[in-house]
Amino acid sequence: IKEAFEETFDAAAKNFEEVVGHLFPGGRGALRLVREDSGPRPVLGGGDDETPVPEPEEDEEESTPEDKLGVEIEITPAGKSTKRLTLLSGGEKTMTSLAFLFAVFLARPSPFYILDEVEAALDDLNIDRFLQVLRGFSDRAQFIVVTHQKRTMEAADALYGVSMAGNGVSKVISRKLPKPAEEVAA
Amino acid sequence: IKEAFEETFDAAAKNFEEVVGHLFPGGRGALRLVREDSGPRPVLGGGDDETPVPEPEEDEEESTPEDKLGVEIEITPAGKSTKRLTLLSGGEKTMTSLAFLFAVFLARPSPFYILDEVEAALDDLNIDRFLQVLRGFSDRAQFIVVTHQKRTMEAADALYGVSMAGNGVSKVISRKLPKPAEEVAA
Amino acid sequence: MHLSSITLKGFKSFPDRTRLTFAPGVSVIVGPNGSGKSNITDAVLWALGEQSPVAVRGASMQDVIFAGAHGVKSRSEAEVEVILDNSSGRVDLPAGEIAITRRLNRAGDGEYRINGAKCRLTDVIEILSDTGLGKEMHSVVSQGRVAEIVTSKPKDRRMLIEEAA
Amino acid sequence: MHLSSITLKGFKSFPDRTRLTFAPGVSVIVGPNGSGKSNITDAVLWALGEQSPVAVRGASMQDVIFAGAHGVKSRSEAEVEVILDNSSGRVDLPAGEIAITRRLNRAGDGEYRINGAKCRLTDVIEILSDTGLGKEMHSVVSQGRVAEIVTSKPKDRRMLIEEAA
Ligand SMILES: Nc1ncnc2c1ncn2[C@@H]1O[C@H](COP(=O)(O)OP(=O)(O)OP(=O)(O)O)[C@@H](O)[C@H]1O
Ligand SMILES: Nc1ncnc2c1ncn2[C@@H]1O[C@H](COP(=O)(O)OP(=O)(O)OP(=O)(O)O)[C@@H](O)[C@H]1O
Ligand SMILES: [Mg+2]
Ligand SMILES: [Mg+2]
Repeated sequence: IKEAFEETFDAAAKNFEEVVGHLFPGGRGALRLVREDSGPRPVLGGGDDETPVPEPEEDEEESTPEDKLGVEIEITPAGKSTKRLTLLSGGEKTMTSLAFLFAVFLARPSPFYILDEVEAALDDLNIDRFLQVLRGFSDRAQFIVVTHQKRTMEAADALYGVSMAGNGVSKVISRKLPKPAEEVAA
Repeated sequence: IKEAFEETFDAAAKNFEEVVGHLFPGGRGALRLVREDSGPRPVLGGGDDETPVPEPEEDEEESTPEDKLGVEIEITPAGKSTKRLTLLSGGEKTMTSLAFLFAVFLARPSPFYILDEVEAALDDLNIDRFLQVLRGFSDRAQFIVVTHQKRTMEAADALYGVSMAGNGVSKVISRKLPKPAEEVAA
Repeated sequence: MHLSSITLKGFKSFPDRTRLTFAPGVSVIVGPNGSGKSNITDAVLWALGEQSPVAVRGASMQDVIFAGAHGVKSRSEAEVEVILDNSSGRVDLPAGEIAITRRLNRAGDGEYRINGAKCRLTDVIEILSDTGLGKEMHSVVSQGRVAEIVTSKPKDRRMLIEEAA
Repeated sequence: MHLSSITLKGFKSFPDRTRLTFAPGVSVIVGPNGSGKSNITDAVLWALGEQSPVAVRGASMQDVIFAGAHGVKSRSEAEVEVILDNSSGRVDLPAGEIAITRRLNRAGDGEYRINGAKCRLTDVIEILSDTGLGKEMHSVVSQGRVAEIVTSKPKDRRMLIEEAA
């Protein structure tokens, strides 16, 4: 079990760096394993002189029970310096979460993903970056996306229109769409 | 103090019903004072046979210390039946919160309001309803609205463009706008 | 494998039997505020065994049963069926399709079925983890919750990766 | 009364002195994700005495001090000045303007000033409640938090009305 986790984590960490390249052009990101008792690292002013989980030669890691481990996210949008995740903007937090989600997906795809209004905080440029990545991955998993944004509708293979007459009853009409004009190579 | 609260509450409750008429056309809403120990009322199936805070002739209310009181929100969008607030959609929850905010504003205006991306969950129809109410009230208080929506920009008297060059430093450019074409009477 | 259909009956704003069929690729669900889009998201979570009413925006689980509306009687029971298409043979089952059905009535009695046969929640959970769906902790992102990955604790993220692993 | 200007220096993504002037009516702040819009919201909350770092998205209050960026040195201190225009005479003060300034350095030392004169937080709170701003619990809605009124407890809403009263 522990090996499955470590293998998935390593794959996810590698994927995270790559997906961040697409969602945060010019930026960089990383996932780190941390032990629960290593207190909050002073992140302001950056500094990589602290390695939260030691290299395998330190036998401490071998004895760290898995439930004491955590996954820390580091993200540096282009031109900025790494700070606390909490200081990120609403859109940046969403993009970081999506990068993590896609990183885990690439390591271990689920058969389907349901994403309900995940682009609410994103500006048009970021919605386009998100949709480009989504379409690129849509051959490997099914994505069902709930939205009220026109841009997102344009990325659909099939559209489902939900409406409610004045009587509190939902109704659904669906239609397949011709392939979107821009087939983007991931 | 208690009288100031009751007076403000009564005004807010009256305003709430009116604002709901604008934000949820065809719907209705009410604010109710409830005592803390009256458990969750069964709201499914509606029913007004339970009055959470008794009429003044019941001397219990006189002795209810204010910190045992709460404000319950009831909202019934057009055509639906009153249910738990939690079951409302994302957009409906936002509109209900805005109705409450405006109701309190009408009872006791603050000099200014800062609203940061409050329309993120709203579709275009609801954004327009919100903006119409906002412009109607803008002679009574100053509203500073942060958004990334074009529609909201059109309701502005003055626009402030924030940008960040690739160096992590924010820059602001502002300009006054001619009065929006549609001056809406509140 | 992909989700090939979901059928809602008496579930939230879907009093009458409503079936949505999905193909692989990107499916986009649109509509005005309050029309019922997130109710479909909730239906998927619910059919796949969600135990917390809060995760489907209720206070008690019976809140998911259609409660009536203007001129429409309430229903006494909610039922959702999710069909997973296994034709790629990903899951080690003889069936090309896995139909998971969940029911609940106002008295609080509920049941699960896999391909029509009554079963327990643990059977549903087991078949889902075989398909890679886990506790769908990471494959269903409910409205308003996408940024939780960033605001959650390091060990919550670790659990998310563990579940996928 | 209205907010007539806010000046940020060393605060979050504003290392150099930046002043925004506002008139009555509707002012709209726009810009791309991460450009600094909500940092302005945070600056208003902060200058008016916000005590919780979490309310301005920090873990410690020093997180609001500009921490440096690509080719730009970090700053040692953050300062925000908010000017309230009192020309309508709403607040019972001789001044036509109320300037509230807050400073904080990396050591954690901070101060407040009203119209240039050093004062304590309680003086700021008092003058604000005279203006009807209360603890701005209800007049500043931070990003992502508008629906809290609906998801909060009945007694939180009562406190919101009490503060306005
Ligand atoms: N048990 C129920 N019976 C009847 N109606 C219900 C029930 N549960 C929820 N609803 C109704 O469903 C509606 C919410 O639907 P939903 O959350 O799917 O909307 P949505 O399309 O996602 O909207 P938004 O774009 O605002 O997020 C609410 O108006 C709610 O009253
Ligand atoms: N102390 C600090 N020093 C330098 N930069 C900071 C500091 N605190 C926050 N920032 C930066 O400010 C940016 C966030 O800005 P802000 O939240 O105002 O964006 P926004 O314009 O509201 O974006 P969105 O539309 O996504 O909500 C982040 O990239 C963050 O790294
Ligand atoms: Mg929704
Ligand atoms: Mg913001």
